[in-house]
Amino acid sequence: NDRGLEEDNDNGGEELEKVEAEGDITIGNDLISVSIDGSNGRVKSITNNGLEIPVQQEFLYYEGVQGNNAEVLNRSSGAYIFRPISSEPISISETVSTSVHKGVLVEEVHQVFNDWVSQVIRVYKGETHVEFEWLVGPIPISDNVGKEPITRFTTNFESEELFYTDSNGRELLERRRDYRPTWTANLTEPVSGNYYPVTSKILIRDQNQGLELAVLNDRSQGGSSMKDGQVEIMVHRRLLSDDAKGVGEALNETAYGEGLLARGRHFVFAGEIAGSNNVSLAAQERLLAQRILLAPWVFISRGSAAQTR
Amino acid sequence: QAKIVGMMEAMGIMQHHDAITGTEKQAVADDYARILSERMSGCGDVTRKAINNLLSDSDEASNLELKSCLLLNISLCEETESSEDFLVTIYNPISHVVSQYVRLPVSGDSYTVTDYNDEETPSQLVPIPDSILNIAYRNSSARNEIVFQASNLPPLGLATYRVTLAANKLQGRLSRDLEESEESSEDDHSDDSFEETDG
Repeated sequence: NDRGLEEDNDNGGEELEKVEAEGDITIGNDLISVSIDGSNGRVKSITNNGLEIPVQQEFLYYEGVQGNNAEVLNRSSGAYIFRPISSEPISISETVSTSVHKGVLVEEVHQVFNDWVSQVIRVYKGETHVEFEWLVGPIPISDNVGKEPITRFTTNFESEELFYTDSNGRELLERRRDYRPTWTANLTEPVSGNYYPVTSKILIRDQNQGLELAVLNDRSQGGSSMKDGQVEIMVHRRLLSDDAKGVGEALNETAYGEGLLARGRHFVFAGEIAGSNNVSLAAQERLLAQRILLAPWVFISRGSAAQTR
Repeated sequence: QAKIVGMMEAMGIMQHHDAITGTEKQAVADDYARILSERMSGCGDVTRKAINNLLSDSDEASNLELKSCLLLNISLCEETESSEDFLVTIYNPISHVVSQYVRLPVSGDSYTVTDYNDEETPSQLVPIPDSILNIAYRNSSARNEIVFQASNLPPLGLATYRVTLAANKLQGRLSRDLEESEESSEDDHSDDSFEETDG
């Protein structure tokens, strides 16, 4: 309201509205929609092709180990090594303040989790995915604790310990929690031992229901599925000790005297594996992945209508 | 050629595992950023020339000063924020037709987007989140982003859209009307000397 957009009809703003999270909020298009729980401001479900899938999304963080690196068990979490203190990440915020902005081309929910985590959830007209644009940082360290924030999607899928990630340009590989294909694994680091590179996509499937949840990212990240039905991706890191693997510095980056901000996007597909309109969900994901990787180049110039023609 | 090779060299450096994973010292990270920024700027000169070659061969079009917005990750673009009337040229690097939504930060409250045919394209203003606006080092007047869809971009081809501040467009129309009115008035008093004036 304070920007006067609601009164401005010139740019599809006639439907713009800003509401507090009292009742549930739904944004979307004819193909896909997202419901936000009015009681806490978090994602509640995604409806694709008429099928509603319960999906929760939240931000959490792992606290990084700060050791003395004297021996293996005392190694710190650092640039090379991900070593959380606990296997259970800490929720960043239980309640989320929201504002909704609807227009002719895109519908958005702006979420604020706390003073260092916020997000925009958006659905463009004609698209079959939901975009989550997250902004994390500067990660506070006044408590002298290094933090490794994640975004986590939770569904009711019975994914049977399986999830899929691609890595470094290779094909999508099946990953099984607490398992290695060529030896009997006994993971002493239950979280990091199950983390895998996610170069462009991580997904889970419920074969019995024929459902899939896939998250495409805009940069390489680490990710996992620590419980059936869950997908988590690390979005930022700020750590206070060197892990003694060669960098010689703690992963504690700053810009203009403050911790770094990270802003990125996750593109979420949720629906039947078979997809819709004879296009499988995997095919829809592949086409979007190409559009992300080879996005059009945008150039700005001063000019005239003649030049436009 | 030297500028393209410069970019190739930068990309070669960025393939080192330290640059990929972030396991470099901070000073090295800063140096990587410096190298990339310089080389991307150089490569931008080449891109500008290439795209101008693809555009109309008229003198006017071949002089387009194309600029890239490298700070869109914090919703900042000097070119779009400071201009009430600008062109957006979009190149599709994929070998089939795609449609893509374009988002650009702007300072005004109402804009009109027109395509090459001067037909209005649906657009929408969306507020930039407060968390971005509050970034201390983001020196920008933009509080909104203009969103429009670049539809059916040709394979390995271009499309150009014009974005005009609505008030500016109105003013432009008024000026044109005024000019036309003056011209018709001048016609009424036609005299050879009028043709020789700058007006």
